[in-house]
Amino acid sequence: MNIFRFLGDISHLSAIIILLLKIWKSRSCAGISGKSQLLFAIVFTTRYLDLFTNFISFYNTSMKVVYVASSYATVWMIYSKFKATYDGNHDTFRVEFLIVPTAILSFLVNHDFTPLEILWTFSIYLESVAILPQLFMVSKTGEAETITSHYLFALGIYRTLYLFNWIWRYQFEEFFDLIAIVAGLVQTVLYCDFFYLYITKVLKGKKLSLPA
Amino acid sequence: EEETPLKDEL
Repeated sequence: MNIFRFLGDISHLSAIIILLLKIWKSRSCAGISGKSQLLFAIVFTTRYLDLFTNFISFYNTSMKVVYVASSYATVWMIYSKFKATYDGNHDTFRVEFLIVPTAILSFLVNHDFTPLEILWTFSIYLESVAILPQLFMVSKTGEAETITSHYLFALGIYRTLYLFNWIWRYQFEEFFDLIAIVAGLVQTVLYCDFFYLYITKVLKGKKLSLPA
Repeated sequence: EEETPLKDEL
């Protein structure tokens, strides 16, 4: 494992933990898109089915288990435990516009036409756009809490670091997975606008707010 | 047939 891959995983893990703690400590999921979190739970579930078929390493298995478990915990907090604080009125992105096209695409463009492989491909495509309901919610309300901004930054930079990891792996291991690379590029591009706001506002101590 | 890439990433 190279340094970019490792830092990517750490930042992904940090994002998940930041979100869990934010909701748990404040007893509120205000400003968080339940739809994005639901999509991430679907992403992890469909991608990590190989937990039952393949063993790669202790690291690999434990990270997958943590990702899956925490995504379900987050969804549970939003839709059950702290339901009263969930801002459903602003979480209006139509997720079928993400799920249906990515599902169709995963049947058309995949490495192998088998159930596990198609589900893995679907999860890669869906992950690349799963943050859109959250970004839509931020743009709709025009602001995000600083802790939510940190969450979004950690989550965005994770796939960006994976891009460097793939350049590294292509260079030194002649390994590349075009499906993951193209989806990772799409995913990173979606965050660019947010990265700009994060660097110019949040890192300077200001709250993230969009011009009206 | 080409092997599908190893899923060692997360």
